[in-house]
Amino acid sequence: TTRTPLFLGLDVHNSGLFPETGPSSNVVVGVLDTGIWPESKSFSDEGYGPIPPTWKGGCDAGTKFTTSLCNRKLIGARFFVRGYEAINGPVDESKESKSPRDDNGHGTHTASTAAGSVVEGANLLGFANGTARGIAYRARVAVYKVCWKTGCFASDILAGIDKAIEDNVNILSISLSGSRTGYTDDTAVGAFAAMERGIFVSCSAGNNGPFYSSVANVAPWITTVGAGTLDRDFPTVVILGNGKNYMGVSLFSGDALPPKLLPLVYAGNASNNATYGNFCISGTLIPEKVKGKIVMCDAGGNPARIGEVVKAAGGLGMILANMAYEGEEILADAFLLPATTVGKKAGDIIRHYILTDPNPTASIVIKGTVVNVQPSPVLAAFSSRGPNPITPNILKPDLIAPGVNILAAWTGAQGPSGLESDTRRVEFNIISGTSMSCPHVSGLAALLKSVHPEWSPAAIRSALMTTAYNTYKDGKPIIDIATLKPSTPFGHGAGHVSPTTAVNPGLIYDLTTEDYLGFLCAMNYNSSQIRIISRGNYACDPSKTYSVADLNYPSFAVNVDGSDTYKYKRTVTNVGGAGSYSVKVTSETTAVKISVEPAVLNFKEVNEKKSYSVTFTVDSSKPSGSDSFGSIEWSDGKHVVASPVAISW
Amino acid sequence: NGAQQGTYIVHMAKSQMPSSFDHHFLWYDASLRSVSESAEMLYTYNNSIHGFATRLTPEEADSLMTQPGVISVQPEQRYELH
Repeated sequence: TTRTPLFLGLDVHNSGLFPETGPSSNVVVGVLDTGIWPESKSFSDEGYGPIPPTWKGGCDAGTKFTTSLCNRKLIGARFFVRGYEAINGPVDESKESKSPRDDNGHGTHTASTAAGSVVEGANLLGFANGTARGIAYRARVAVYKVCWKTGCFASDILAGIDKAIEDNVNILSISLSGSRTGYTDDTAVGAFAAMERGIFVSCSAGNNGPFYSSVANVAPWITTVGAGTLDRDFPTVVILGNGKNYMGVSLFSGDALPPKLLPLVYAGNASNNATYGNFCISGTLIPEKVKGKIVMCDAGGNPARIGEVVKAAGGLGMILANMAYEGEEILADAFLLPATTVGKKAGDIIRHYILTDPNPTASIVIKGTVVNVQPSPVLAAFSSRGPNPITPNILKPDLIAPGVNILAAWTGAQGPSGLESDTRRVEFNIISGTSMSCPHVSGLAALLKSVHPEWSPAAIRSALMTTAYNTYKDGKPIIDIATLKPSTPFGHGAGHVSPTTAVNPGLIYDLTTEDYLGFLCAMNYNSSQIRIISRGNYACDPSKTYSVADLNYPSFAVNVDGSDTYKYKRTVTNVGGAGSYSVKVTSETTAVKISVEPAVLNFKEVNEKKSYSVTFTVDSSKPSGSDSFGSIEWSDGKHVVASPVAISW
Repeated sequence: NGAQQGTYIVHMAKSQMPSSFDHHFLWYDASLRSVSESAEMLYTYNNSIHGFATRLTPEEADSLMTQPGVISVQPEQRYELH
């Protein structure tokens, strides 16, 4: 990626935090996705040492993919297709590569985000130019192609995880999800097995935001990653005939519009479809009414495809107006004609201008790439939200990372818009989603693993969470672009990742397999369900009282169910030097009182463990659907170990 | 037999493998054969889960569920990229 390493503080003056040589290049990031484009410069192995001796993986040959395409960077490339073929019939090898080769682009993008090699002069059609590199650019990459044209099937996913564990990856990056029925779901079960082998599993939280309780991949042994923006944008200016200007976003890079105002028409008035004409659906625009004009379409489908429809009807340019669903979140698109997306507010004004002015005109100016955009990060509207739909007393998502307009490597089999008609071929593409934020965290986990090889997956997650930030440098809270108001822990979890502090978190909340099994007992899972997940003979102890509240999680969620008092227990492990940690609690309303015992924890040596208990006293009469937030922070003056608190009635 | 086949994920209690089998893959295969002569074993799993993936009709799936050592027979889910 370009820009993200700098945005995350991983640039040159912090390179000492994560030494480039030695252990960092022995960490293997496994990516379950659509495969890989091995010719990409992001998988060059120039300057890499021999493959780590612990590595047991390899490369599968197949359509347009020989094992020689693997190297000391791309050390694993496998594909799993039996589940897909069982349903769809044999792969049509004229359309899809029955091999690890990525025909889609998604897998190449995520793998290079997590651990791509350094590539100078990377850009998309001139946009976002810079030095591209993966978050853990010295780590090795192993890809497991489990996603095909019509989707990703559980039997293939489980086979990919099965092999990744056997191959001995250290990190597993999974940017997909299915239904959210429980922890016996296949990826949750596979992730449990990986966690047991010390493999850190990060998953995308899903793109169903900003809807309440829309978060996916919520198993507590998975790190669930939401998406935020970078400090980079691709602005445009829409100039109207009445002299007013409005900002938009675009990645169009072809011939600009003529430097004059052009006739402007609203698709709803230039269509043969009274009901949906405003969405510029294929075949609904009347060429005589749009030819040589700029067409305003309402958002509702694939932006590039909408642009394609306007272009085919003879339109010179397009203004795509967000509707209520997209609001002010404007994702960049590689349009095939001079076009821009504008937010709902601007869209409503421009639409009103068109419908009231006797001779509406406009022009679109593409401004290119700008950086140091503030405020940033903001929480992406599409980023799925809590509360956790399966266990409301475990806060999810865990944290957020860059996931909007991310440039990373791309396939040579598709154009940047993904449209069949897009014959352009690019080495890098800019796309958005929690699929992009997840591999950022996978890469960060690889960096932490290289510096702290003894840390468990839970310890890595804890370090990333307790050091995440949820305010800007000026102290103001991170904004949620869906509401233009402060984001909450149901949106950003513990906050935005901060790798430079995560490497030295002070205290960590560790968890073992046994702890997670105790959690399943607390969830009243029966012996069969526990056996599915544990693959062993573990049984809950009938003499023990299990509680979700006792799962040693680095955050707190309380689902008020009538009682006024809720007790949680936590144990922290000292991974910094000796120190005396004092607690500070905050609560945004008097309806929630938080007390912590003891208020001071004194540590003399590394790996010393101390426990504390938290009592939440809540006004249980608050109306259902209310939320309240706060925090519990421990500090020794050098480290701040922060945990969010989310209370929901 | 015309009945609609589907892909199922079968979770097995590996520790319950009868001593007559040398390898749990052989036991899985025998369990599957007991409900269908023709069912295809798509995958056997050893690390992510204990069990296998296969194509069955709903009736065969129900019947497999009654076999010793079978913990669950779940219809395969489809997942989507984010």
